[in-house]
Amino acid sequence: SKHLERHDEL
Amino acid sequence: MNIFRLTGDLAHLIAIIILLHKIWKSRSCAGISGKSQVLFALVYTTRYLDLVTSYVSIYNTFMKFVFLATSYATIYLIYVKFKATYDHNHDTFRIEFLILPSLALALLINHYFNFLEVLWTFSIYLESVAILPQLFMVSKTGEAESITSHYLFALGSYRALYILNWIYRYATEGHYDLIAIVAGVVQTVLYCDFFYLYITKVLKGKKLQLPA
Repeated sequence: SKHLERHDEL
Repeated sequence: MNIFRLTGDLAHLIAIIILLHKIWKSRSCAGISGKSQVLFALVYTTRYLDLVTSYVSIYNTFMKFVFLATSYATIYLIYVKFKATYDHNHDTFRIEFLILPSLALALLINHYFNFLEVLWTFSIYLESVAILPQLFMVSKTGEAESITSHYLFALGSYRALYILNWIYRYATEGHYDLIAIVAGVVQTVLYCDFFYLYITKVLKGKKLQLPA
């Protein structure tokens, strides 16, 4: 989920 | 989402459409580096593995899917369908010199040491240099078709617009990602020489020709 929090860009 | 990121994403999308359209219409991939396109496919594949593990928005999922699909379509056009027109004699950049250092750096400098995160970091590092085989090809032949120049300009603009997005996000949300920012700046700097030639030549109707 930390991954999701940070990588919300393309 | 803000205006800088949206226009950045659109510039990226437009670049891909310009490239696919050029190859399809001319039935030729002359002047296009297949190696840069292979690197981009590798970039999207390693970055968008999270397509199956995490959901951000319909927009994100759709764009990731489009970038993946179009990158493989481009490779298919270059290496299969219009293979005879592929200028491999001028596409001689050694991509292992970009892939291996990017991988090593991703293993050393990342936010978290796990599989998805290291691959995400690798994709960020690799993307920053993935255009080098294409720029090398242009410098080797000494010229680029206008349409190839438009493609490069749109593709270069995308990360430059992302830098504005990151400044905006830092100012409004306090959000920042140092790995993406440093790599994005490197990526944009690599295009600077090209941007200069594009503005001073291509936009004035001249062909992009490098001084002999």
